[in-house]
Amino acid sequence: VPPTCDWRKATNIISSIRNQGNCACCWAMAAVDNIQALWSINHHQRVDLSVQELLDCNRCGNGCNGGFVWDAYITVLNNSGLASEKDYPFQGHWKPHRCLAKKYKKVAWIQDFTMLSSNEQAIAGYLAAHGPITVTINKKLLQNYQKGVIKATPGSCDPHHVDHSVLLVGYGREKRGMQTGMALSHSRKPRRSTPYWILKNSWGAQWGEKGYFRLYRGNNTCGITKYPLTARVGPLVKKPPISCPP
Amino acid sequence: DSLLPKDAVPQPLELKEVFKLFQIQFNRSYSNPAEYTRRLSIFAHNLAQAQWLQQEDLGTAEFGETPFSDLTEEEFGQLYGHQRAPERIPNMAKKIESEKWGQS
Repeated sequence: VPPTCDWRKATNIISSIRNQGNCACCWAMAAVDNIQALWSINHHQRVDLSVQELLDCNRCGNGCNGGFVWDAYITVLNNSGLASEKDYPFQGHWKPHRCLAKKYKKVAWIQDFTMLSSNEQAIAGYLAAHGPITVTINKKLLQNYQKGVIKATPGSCDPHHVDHSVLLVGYGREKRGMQTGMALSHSRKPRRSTPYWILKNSWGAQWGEKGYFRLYRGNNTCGITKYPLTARVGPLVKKPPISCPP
Repeated sequence: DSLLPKDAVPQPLELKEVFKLFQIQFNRSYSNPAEYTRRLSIFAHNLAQAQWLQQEDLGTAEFGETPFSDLTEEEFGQLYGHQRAPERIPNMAKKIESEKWGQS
């Protein structure tokens, strides 16, 4: 597993930050971001895919009232792909029984989807080798988050109560020493770097670190390892043509 | 009418100033004075919550004013999560255990 990985540094892999507004569609945006990134990695072709198609055509019919990433993938499989964002644009609201999937040409599709192991080292390895994946976390600490690496305990952020899906785009280590009072009071201890995950949120670029945030890597912070899911795009190959930039 | 010392008096005004800047930054307006007062109260609560999180966090995160600082925890949960609690993952069959060892 490479020591660092940041798919944002690769050209045309990660799309710009989305804003779900008052529509609880994080699940659809995370799934579309995952498929778009994998399509770019495997086909060297940038596509902008329709989130609205997932909201209108979701098999559970809940649209902006919530859903899960696996529902999004099943919808893509059932509809044999996704239309483009240009043809089927995001509205920020949805009405049941208004699926227009058959009206527009499919511009990308998936073969399958899979859930990864809950081992954070294995997740890092898969991320570096194959591309960004989706994760579902407890979003409790994100309402007041501005920047930096969140390191929580199960007491401050319950890892079993996961309620927000985002795209995992990389990982690294913060070189500064830990900033807790305890660490500072023990000045003889060597300064340790903080391992972190880099996650893409869908709450606009005004939030967090230009729309991104970082979680501590190594203690299942906020339940990040509970549902690591990804689509499978393209044929099963040993190694995709692009590797993750350090 | 207050028993507070003189230097404590400006605090509410400072909060209102901070809230005014928040409203400008994130383009927020409220329909009536009652709603404004409610949102101001929620904003103050969230700033206090952010301060507490700052003390509790074990990493390097900074907490404070965000675009969601005028929302209650419940409103934030309803608007920005996926709401429904996952019951099970699709295609994950339940494991049927036999009462006798050796039988699948």
